[in-house]
Amino acid sequence: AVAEQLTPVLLDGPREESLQLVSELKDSSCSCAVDVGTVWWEAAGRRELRVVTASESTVSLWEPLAPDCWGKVYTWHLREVPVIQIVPLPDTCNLVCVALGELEIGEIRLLLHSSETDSSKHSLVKTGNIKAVVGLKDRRLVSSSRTMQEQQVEMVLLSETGGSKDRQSLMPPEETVTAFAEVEGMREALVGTTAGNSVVVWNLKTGQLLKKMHVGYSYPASICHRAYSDSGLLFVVLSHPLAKKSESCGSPAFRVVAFNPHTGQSTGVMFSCLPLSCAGRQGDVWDTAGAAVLTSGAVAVWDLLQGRCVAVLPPGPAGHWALARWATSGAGLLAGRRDGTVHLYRY
Amino acid sequence: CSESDLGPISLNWFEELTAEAPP
Repeated sequence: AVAEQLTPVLLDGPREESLQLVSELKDSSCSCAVDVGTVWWEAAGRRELRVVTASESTVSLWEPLAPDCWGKVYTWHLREVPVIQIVPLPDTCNLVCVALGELEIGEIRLLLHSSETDSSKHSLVKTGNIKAVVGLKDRRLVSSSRTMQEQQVEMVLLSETGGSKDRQSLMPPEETVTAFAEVEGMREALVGTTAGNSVVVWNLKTGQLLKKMHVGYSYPASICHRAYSDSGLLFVVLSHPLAKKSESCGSPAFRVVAFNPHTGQSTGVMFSCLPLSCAGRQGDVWDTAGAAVLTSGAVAVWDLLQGRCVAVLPPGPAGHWALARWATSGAGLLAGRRDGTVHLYRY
Repeated sequence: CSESDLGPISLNWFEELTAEAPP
């Protein structure tokens, strides 16, 4: 039964109609987009979803003006250190979190703006050789950083005004943590992947490292995206940027692996493979949907529970897709080009 | 997944591992 489950299920022709283009925004001043995301914003008693775009030296906030039209509200300029990524903070309002650095993340900053007072600021949350960062519900930010001697894993509780209210150290594993993922429905649990290809679990309240479980050598450099706890098992969505193609499974983009935290044993539950003759991927997961940019410049979308590729956005005449991110709260998929064009799709 | 694949399953794994792990 397990072998049967591991057989990839790929549609011959992925249904593109599962993605509907809602609107397009174009940052004409952007020479090279590095990331795109969404943030909840509350102003004048109204809460709405806004789009955030980032280039190396600027981060811009966009508001919906009409159903298919976006206007730029504000641009923060960050000239000293290049922006590497936008760090989503689920359910947080009026705060944009960005990671900056050269090759690796060197600092994490919070960006604030008030249209009522027309004031803006950014505050430094963390500096160091930061290897991984994740934003969690309830304005919590967890990061791992490394010195020559030791690794530090820390959770920062952010204030509404962009400060750090509290800090909690988490017990670091011996291996470098490469990614974090929140566990759906378990506020105090956090999952991480390590450079040694293990999945680790923390208790965020006590800071304890609860378990280390090996992923397996067939999937080097696995990255965790999301986890769900159900019926005593921990289901972790992993992406495999470096996994090689195999005859039985094709090239895995995402895999759902069930771990028994009690025994440390694991088994693969579902594969989501690259469409035929596609290579390379850089992925993002929301709920049970995965999206990845392929080296061809296309964006592929998977239903991770069924292991099916459900949509492919081919590269258009205007250029290749370079970014694919899920909007917060299931509001859709954001696909971005390097020239600053962003398409928002309903999924 | 069955118990034979993954060993005995505990619904309270998080609490049990918290009690067992070093503080």
